[in-house]
Amino acid sequence: MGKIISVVNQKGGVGKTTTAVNLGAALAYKGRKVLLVDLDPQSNATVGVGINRGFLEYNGYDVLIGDVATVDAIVESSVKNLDILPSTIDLAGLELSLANLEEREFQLFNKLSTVRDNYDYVIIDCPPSLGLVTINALCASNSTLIPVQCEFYALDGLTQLLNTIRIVQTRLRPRKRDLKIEGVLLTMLDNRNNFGFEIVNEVKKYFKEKVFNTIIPRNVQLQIAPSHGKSIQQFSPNSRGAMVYRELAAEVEKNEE
Amino acid sequence: MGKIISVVNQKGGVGKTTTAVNLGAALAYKGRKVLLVDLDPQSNATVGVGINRGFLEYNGYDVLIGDVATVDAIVESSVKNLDILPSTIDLAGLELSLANLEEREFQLFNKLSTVRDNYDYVIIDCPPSLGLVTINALCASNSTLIPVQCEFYALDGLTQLLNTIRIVQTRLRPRKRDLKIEGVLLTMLDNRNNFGFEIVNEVKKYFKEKVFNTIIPRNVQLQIAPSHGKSIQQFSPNSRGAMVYRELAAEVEKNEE
Ligand SMILES: Nc1ncnc2c1ncn2[C@@H]1O[C@H](COP(=O)(O)OP(=O)(O)OP(=O)(O)O)[C@@H](O)[C@H]1O
Ligand SMILES: Nc1ncnc2c1ncn2[C@@H]1O[C@H](COP(=O)(O)OP(=O)(O)OP(=O)(O)O)[C@@H](O)[C@H]1O
Ligand SMILES: [Mg+2]
Ligand SMILES: [Mg+2]
Repeated sequence: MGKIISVVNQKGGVGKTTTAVNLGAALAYKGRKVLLVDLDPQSNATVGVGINRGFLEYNGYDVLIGDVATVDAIVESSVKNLDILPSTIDLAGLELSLANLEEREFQLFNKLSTVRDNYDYVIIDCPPSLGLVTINALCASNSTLIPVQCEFYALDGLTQLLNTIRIVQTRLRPRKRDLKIEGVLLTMLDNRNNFGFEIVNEVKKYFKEKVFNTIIPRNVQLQIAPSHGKSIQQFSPNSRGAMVYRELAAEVEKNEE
Repeated sequence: MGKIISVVNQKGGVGKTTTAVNLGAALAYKGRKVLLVDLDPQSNATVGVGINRGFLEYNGYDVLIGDVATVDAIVESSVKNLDILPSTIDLAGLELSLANLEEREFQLFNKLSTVRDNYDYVIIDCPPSLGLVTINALCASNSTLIPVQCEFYALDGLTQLLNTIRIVQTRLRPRKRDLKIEGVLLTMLDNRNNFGFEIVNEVKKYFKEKVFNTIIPRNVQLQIAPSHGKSIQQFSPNSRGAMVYRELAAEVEKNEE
């Protein structure tokens, strides 16, 4: 049964999409079958794995709100062993459409249950907000991976995020209380100045062993890869960016044991 | 009558808050009376100008959804001549609360009309989404300032943003069609690699004279200032970050002529 991991942080630009795409690709390179779910109307993850949004027949909105079967909306990506449930601008209407449904928090959980056994991992990329779309991701996942940029505003927002996760764990999923924190991932560490390292120490003090050993440095190849519709593993396999995401994949697999 | 400028981009982490706070502060330093409106539940702009959220009696939610008068919720910031309508986590419920109101797109426009004449400029910091909260900001403003990070994903999202602005200009504000684009601001340009400059050229080709001459470089002081609850003008007035936001303020004032 595929493990479902949501990549969540309401702070914008902290590396959610970059992590979802490149962790997914690193697991796929190790031979795991991976499904990426793009829940962001910006559809960065969809573009980042080489999908042309104009050629898509269906997207995540058709599955969650329409009545398209999940398996029919899933497409192969430019990465071997990595499929994606793609996003388009249609998802901009998802928040308000979900609000009117019965069991509105569990729509994604229900729709993924029909395909999750075809994959070893399902990784969900979330938009930068804590609304119903992100709540759906938290209710559908076994665990959540929290990217935290090594900057001040990103640190400030963590309490809000933890409160939301606690609400999901206690009120929405009491029967399954099993939403765990997969780990906190420090991202975009700029080793040219001390400020980033102060944030690293703060986060480690707060989250202790929940912080991944792998820290993602600022790396230009990670910025450029998506403009070619490729993961870092395909675009620049020997770069530091590719190496650290392989290390992260190894840590995630080790968590499973 | 105060000019109302909204700082909008649904892409996360592109420098919306950093621009709203530091453009506001640069105008205030020139002696202009400025009101900052923080519409983001993350309340980064509120923290960035030194407000302690725990001591606030009212916030933007109380004004937009409750019946607190706008003037009663406004507080002075750590920056002289700069007041703020602050945000707290209460604003996380704003999107769904607005959805149920009559004239739901014009709530902010109505609430600001009682105070805008007390200021030369009103600057609205928006969350990273194109929902009702951001629509309210677009419907309340004379113009919109669009920060664009010099990176691929930020460029990819511009079409969605322009579509939303066009919808507001034609469908929501037909009588006042006057929502202008104040300008497109290139942010976080890293002069150590060529990739950023390629994005600069793309944006200039697309937006032509709408792109501000001022380009904001990556600058560590801009990252650190908010952790002290200060604008860059107070924290490090001789830094490159402070200088370019003063240049931007001069361009915005020149647009007025
Ligand atoms: N380690 C890194 N080094 C350099 N650039 C990075 C790194 N990780 C991400 N980026 C770049 O930073 C920007 C923000 O990253 P990304 O889009 O993945 O964040 P996000 O959290 O998904 O944003 P959003 O909140 O808009 O969904 C992107 O342009 C991306 O290419
Ligand atoms: N020119 C710059 N140089 C270096 N760092 C910057 C610059 N501008 C902003 N930053 C930093 O980049 C991060 C993102 O900026 P900011 O929070 O202003 O973006 P935003 O668009 O408001 O994000 P959100 O979408 O979450 O609201 C912050 O940590 C900020 O301190
Ligand atoms: Mg993203
Ligand atoms: Mg912001």
